[in-house]
Amino acid sequence: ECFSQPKDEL
Amino acid sequence: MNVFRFAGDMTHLFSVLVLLLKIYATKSCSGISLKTQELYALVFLTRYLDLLTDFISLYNTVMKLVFISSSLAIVWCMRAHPVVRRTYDKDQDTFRHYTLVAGSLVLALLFHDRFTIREVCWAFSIYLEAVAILPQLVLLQRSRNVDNLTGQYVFFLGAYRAFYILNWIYRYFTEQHFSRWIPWIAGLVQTGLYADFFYYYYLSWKNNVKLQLPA
Repeated sequence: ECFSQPKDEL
Repeated sequence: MNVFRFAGDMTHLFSVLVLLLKIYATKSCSGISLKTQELYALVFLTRYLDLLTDFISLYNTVMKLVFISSSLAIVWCMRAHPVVRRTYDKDQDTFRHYTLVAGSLVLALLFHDRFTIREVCWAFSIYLEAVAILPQLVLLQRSRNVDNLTGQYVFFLGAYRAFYILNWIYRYFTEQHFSRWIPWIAGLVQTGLYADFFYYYYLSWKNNVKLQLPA
């Protein structure tokens, strides 16, 4: 998960 | 959830509400770029695919549904509403937005977390969101006289991005979210795009005059 915006965000 | 993230979500929500208010109250979408609204609808539809598979919190689910439905409603109004669609500045809203879609897709295919449909879509939505405001900024620039609600819409959108950056800085120091450099770059690009607008918005607010962007 080093690339994306945290999945708990909108 | 920290205070910056919450403030970011709320200003994002305000921006959508201001836009809906403008369209419903004035029955007009003049000054609003349909292309930007279509890009946002695409951003939300591709990013929130996880609605179907994961549950994070009631808050997240409700907000995602609000963003998807409001963006689709705005696009529908501008395209199909018998009164509103006639006020759309079609001739001035000429930004070739499909180039943004194509560019974001290429970037997403090259740089993503894992090569799965969901991860590529997620990355695509991050890139596209960073540039989706461009057609709106170009239209604002062309229409010169910007009505208050349209100015506030863009102001709240910019505030949302600024709060998200603060949120990431906060999370950087409080959690172990280290190498998340893609949203950092995308977020900075997007916030940078607003900097110019913010400056003129501030001037118009300070001098209490109508917002006017330079030619």
